[in-house]
Amino acid sequence: MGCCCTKQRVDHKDPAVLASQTYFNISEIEALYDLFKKLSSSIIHDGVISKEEFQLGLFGSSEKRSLFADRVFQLFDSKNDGVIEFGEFVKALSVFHPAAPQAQKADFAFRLYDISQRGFIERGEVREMILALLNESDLVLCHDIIEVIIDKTFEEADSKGDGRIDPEEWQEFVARNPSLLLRNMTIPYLKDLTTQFPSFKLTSGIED
Amino acid sequence: KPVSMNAFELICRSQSFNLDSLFEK
Repeated sequence: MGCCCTKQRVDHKDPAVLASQTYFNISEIEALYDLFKKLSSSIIHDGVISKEEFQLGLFGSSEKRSLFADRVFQLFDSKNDGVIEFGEFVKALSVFHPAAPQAQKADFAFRLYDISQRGFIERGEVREMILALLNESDLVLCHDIIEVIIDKTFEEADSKGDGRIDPEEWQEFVARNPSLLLRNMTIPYLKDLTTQFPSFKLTSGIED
Repeated sequence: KPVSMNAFELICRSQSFNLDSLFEK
């Protein structure tokens, strides 16, 4: 088992392999490795990004709790071992590449919002996300308004009217208004990493 | 204004998860 894990880690760090699996070219993956190194050594220099390091990168604080940051971290951590390795980092960021298909972005967003991870989004999950949003921002909404927003959400997205949004309904819902519903799913910086970030070196190889 | 939005539009507009900040420091 140990050999298998070691091999997997090496493969994940191979820029050519990652380039073939993502929307990044080899130079961009090497540039991303510089960002990864910075994030993964911000608290403990161990070659992986912990949740605290991820929060530090996002918010400038490792203490700030956020439901959405937690969910994004969980989705980046595809092996679900509590840390983000470089391969996981690159593959997850690829979804946020401007060239990634809308359906792929919508799928990631669906999994992000499917808090209970049961394969559909229910009213309780939507309410939990709105409450988290209010808790994490200065926005104040009364209970009745929150319920109106949830009603509106399901009127628009739950086309089958069964009280939950399934992946098919979600894709149709997003396709009707992608600019509003997927606006956080594209990171413009990823379009041309190597010129946007001249401080990122185009190095000969990715070190261990 | 928020009442005219659905929940997901509200979440997106609030920038609750904006990964741009990973690249801004």
